[in-house]
Parts: sequence; structure tokens; C-alpha cells
Amino acid sequence: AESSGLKDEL
Amino acid sequence: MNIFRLAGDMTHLFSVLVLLLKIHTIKSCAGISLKTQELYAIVFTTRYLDLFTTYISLYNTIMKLIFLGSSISIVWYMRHHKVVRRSYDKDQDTFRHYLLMLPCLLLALLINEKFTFLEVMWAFSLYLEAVAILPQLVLLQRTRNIDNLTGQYVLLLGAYRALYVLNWIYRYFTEENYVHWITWVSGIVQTLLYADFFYYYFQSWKNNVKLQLPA
Repeated sequence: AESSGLKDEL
Repeated sequence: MNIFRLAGDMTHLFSVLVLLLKIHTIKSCAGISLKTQELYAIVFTTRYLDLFTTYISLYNTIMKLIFLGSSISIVWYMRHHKVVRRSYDKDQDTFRHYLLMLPCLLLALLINEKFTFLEVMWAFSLYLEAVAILPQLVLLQRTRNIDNLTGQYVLLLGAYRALYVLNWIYRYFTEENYVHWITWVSGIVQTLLYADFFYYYFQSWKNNVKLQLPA
């Protein structure tokens, strides 16, 4: 699967 | 945000607070590896470059600023504070941490989600974070008497890593399109590095004796 791109983790 | 992620962020926050408490109130950084702290300062600086490009949430922004500010100030205290720097175990903290950075950078250039400056820096920060604890673990092995705050600092950091792994598992099964291979693999490597330390930590806790790691 493709990555969602959004990096909301720290 | 799920409970594992929140608990992970909170244990991460507490670990930093424990360290700052030790430095501020006891004016001591004995048993703390400056090498590891410098690596963390680099990790957060290179990972949070997106502070300027992407807004996610107020929580996200504040936490990023806290981790950036605390990691840089810890390094400053250990290097420059008149009293604190004298308690630094310089002769024991000999890990050549700069040698860890080059392989991490090369790996980030090869394996990244996209070949852009921000993405390569992001991947680099994850690879570097995975190994950043190594100088601290080496110092712990050399330091015969580990005080409670230092032990708790590493314990909280390890708990943060373990909770993030649970968070990824939870998100994988509950969110569509949630796939971050680079984060997962480097995160699992990092969590495994703590396992050895925890083994001895819990043994000493169980037997109610002071933590002593084998040479």
C-alpha cells in the first residue's frame, strides 16, 4: 500500500 | 489520537521532564550521556523541519517545540552550565556518536518515502533515533551505581518506544492508508535495543537491589 504521506506522529 | 499514542507521547514527555528535573534541582547530569543527548537534538531538529511547512494540530506543534527546546537546552546545560557540566562523566562517555550519523545519512539517501530534502531529513532522523540511545546504554553499563532518576529516564524512554509500536499496530488495523515502513522498521529496531536494558532493570527491581549491569 502507498503511504498516506501525512506525518502526524512525533 | 488513540490511547497508545497519547500514552507514548506522555511517557516521552515525562522522560524529558525527569531529565530536566535532575539537571535543574540536583544540578547533576551524572550517568547521562551527552552523546545521546546531542543525537536527540539532531534527531528533533532534522525531523521537525516540517514545522515551517505543514500545520497538523496545535498539540503537534506544541509537542514538537517542547522536544526541540528541551533537547537543545539539555545539551546546553551539560556542555556549558557552570555546575551541571562538572558532574558529566566525560571519561566514561566515549561512544563515537558522529560515526553513527554517516551511515544513517547514507541510508536516508537510499531509503526514503520521496527523494526531497525534507523527506531525506525525516528518514535520517528516524534512522538516527533508532541508534541514538546506544551511547546512553554503553554509559549505563560502565557506570557502576545508577541513580534512580537515570534509571527512570531510560525506563520512560523505553516505555515511549513500546507504546508507539502498539500505536502503529492499532492504527494499521483502524485507519485506511496508514503505512509507514520506515517509521515501523526503525522504531522496532530502536525498541529492541531497549529490551536488553529492561531485562536487567526489572531483575533488579524484582529482587529489590540496586541496578547493576554486567560488564
